[in-house]
Amino acid sequence: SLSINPKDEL
Amino acid sequence: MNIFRLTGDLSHLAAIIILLLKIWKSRSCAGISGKSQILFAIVFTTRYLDLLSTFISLYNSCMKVIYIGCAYATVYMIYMKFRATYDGNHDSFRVEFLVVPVGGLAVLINHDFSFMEILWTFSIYLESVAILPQLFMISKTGEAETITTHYLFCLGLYRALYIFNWVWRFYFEGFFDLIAIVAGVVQTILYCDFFYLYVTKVLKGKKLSLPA
Repeated sequence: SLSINPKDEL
Repeated sequence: MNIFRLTGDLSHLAAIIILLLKIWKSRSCAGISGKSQILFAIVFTTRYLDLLSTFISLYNSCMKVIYIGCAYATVYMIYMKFRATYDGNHDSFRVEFLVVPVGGLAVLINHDFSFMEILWTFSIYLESVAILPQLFMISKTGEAETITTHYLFCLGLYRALYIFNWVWRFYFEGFFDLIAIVAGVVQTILYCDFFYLYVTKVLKGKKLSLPA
């Protein structure tokens, strides 16, 4: 997956 | 974490605090779109649900709590504490025209068809258009208080800095998130017209007013 996981950005 | 990301977050924080202070000091929310502020409260709530499930860093958790807290405080000030000063007649943007398509898009185009991921995607899409009721209100009244323009400038600057952050991350970490980038670019484009007015008018000491 290309997503941020975990989501470190706000 | 890079310098663009950090200054972007701080610019975002500055925007939120400028707006709160403006309302608190003037005891008035005139010229502020309550609808945009409700949308931002929804954005933070749906995006930061992972506060309950995932710990990333103290910085990450603190900022999320501050953003959510300030968003609800702003909505409270507009619709409860200083309700009498709220200019509802000019805040006439139809938010269902944003929320419904954005909800549909989040269900259709996401990284993973799961509850948390769809809510995160929804918040990313919604944030990109959440300022529209505010910009619509300014175009309707034809003017904005200078402090309101500082708020909008910081909010737009935060988005522009995030784009630099993504360029940085792509080059140095080989990382990119297409959903966040496309939504972020759309969001930044929405501010371009405003940036132009801010630089040509507000920074030269003039009030922001639009030609009739």
